[in-house]
Amino acid sequence: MNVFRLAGDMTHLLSIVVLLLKIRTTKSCAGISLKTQELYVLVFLTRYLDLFTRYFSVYNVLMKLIFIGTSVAIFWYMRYHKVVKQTYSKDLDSFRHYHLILGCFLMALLIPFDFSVTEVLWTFSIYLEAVAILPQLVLLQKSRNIDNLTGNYVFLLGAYRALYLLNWIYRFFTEIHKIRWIPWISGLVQTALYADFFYYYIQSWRKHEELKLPA
Amino acid sequence: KSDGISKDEL
Repeated sequence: MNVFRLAGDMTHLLSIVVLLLKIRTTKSCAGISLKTQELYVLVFLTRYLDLFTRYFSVYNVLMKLIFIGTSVAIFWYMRYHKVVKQTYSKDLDSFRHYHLILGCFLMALLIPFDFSVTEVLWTFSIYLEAVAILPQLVLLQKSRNIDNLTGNYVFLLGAYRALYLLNWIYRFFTEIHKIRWIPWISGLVQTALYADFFYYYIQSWRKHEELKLPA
Repeated sequence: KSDGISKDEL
């Protein structure tokens, strides 16, 4: 485990903590896309099927269980919690995420890492994660004001994949020495989707202004 | 498999 990978995982974990903190303390999920959260549940469930077949480390098992558990918890809060669900910005969350699921699944069938059920699902989860943030970004663009916790949540989520890119570069030279097309290209796409958001996030931070994305 | 050894990632 190198420092970029660990920093990436911790950033990912922190983004989830920030989101859960927002939901639990403010009892509000305003500005959060339920569609993106649904996609993450699907991403984790399809990627971590190897929990049953392969053991890497205690850290690995623990993190996988945390990601599955927290993503289901967030989904549950937004969908079923008596108070929280009333704050869901349903009308703004209009992205057709089923198209993403279908598109990624077809892509995974065409270009899987390997032709087996678990490997196709693993590839699907990589493709889907790359675009899962889209409904959230669209929702932010439609929101009048973006609260700090929501802004920080999305920033940390983007930073996580950017750190993974550094981790892959590091691992390529020190360890693996092989090109990993599927995660690399997907990871690049995933990070690139945040470019616009990063720009406005850093600007608002430097100017001490409220974060706002131009429509 | 080119990718098997790095499936330890999350």
